[in-house]
Amino acid sequence: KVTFEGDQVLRITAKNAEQISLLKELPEQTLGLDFWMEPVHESLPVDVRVPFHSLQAVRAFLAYNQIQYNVMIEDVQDLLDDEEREMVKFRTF
Amino acid sequence: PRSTDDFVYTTYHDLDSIYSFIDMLVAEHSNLVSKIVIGQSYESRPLNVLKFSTGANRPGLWIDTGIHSREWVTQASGIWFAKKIVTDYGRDPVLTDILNNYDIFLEIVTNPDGFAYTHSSDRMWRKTRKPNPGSSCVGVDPNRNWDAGFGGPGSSGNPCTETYHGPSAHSEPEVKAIVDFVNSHGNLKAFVSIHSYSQMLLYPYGYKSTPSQDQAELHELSRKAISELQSLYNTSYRYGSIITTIYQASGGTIDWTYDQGIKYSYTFELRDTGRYGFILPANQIVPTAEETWLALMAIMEHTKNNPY
Repeated sequence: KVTFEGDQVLRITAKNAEQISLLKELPEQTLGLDFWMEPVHESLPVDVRVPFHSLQAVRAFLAYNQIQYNVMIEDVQDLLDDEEREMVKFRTF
Repeated sequence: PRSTDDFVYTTYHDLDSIYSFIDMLVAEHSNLVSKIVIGQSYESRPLNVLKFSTGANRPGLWIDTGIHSREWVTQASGIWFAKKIVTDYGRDPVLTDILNNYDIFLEIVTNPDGFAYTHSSDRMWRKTRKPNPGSSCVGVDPNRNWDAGFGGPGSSGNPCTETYHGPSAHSEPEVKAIVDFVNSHGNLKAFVSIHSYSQMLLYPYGYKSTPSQDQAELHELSRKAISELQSLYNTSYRYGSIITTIYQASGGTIDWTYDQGIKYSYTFELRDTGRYGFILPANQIVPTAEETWLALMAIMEHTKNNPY
């Protein structure tokens, strides 16, 4: 079973089309990125799940290019554990 | 649960639990609900569609959820919709009038292989589970596999991407089954495919920037549906054509259904507002389903009142 310990979801706010292009050029597969909302237009947020092992590289990239972001989900696995507990609770019930 | 009254709508369920809910609902309301198996998934799971009908040879309204398997709030909303229909028929005059003139078809788990995989192996799985010859990557994006601008910009030819369109249009059994059903039924008047997340109501086209010929009406109906939705919990939505509101996406479901002549073709992107994404807490399932239902009712009522 794939687990997501330490993975984070970043909500990125691009200022302009240039920053959207930079985000599109991120090596998705190399970094294991999972775009939950793809970079499309600066009027729409970009949500991306970043595996723990790529976090530092992605944060550095965003900082270097002065691309604003906030952490939407601190640890994906924590949320999934909550979800699973909830389901098990009701199944037992 | 012994009946759909004590089924727990406020939590997520696995595939077996949803299938048993479907069978329970049919057994409890056999005069109103039946189960149609429109085909099989790649891994041979039944593609179950609930048919709500009060008469023969009626035009139909289609709703599907779960075509992208990780979008769990959609399947959970589909379960709630099914119970809402049997509860309100005979009580709610608008729904009763709709069902006295139209059939409603509801496919709750449109991508069962992917959904089972999100429970067993990878909660973030989105695509189907059919292997791709010549690639180590599995699965096709079932919302890029339709014969509407198939293979165009806004879909990928790389099997390892999330928007891989597949080897050919309708190559995925989960998609082909719906195509065959739409063609054999031949009288669907509305088609709503429900995704999450980002709170949008979208209409054709996604694969081209040419406005649909019914753009003005579809836009106005979106506005009305969204204001109904927002009236409950003040959840705000964007709305418009796919290509102008989000991006170019080729091979999409509702572009194909619209091109088949089903005028009222819509895609929903349900909650979340940007806090949980695909991992929407279970306590938001019912509020999400309730608000979405108001928009669905607006679309179904408009379809009924504007026969074509």
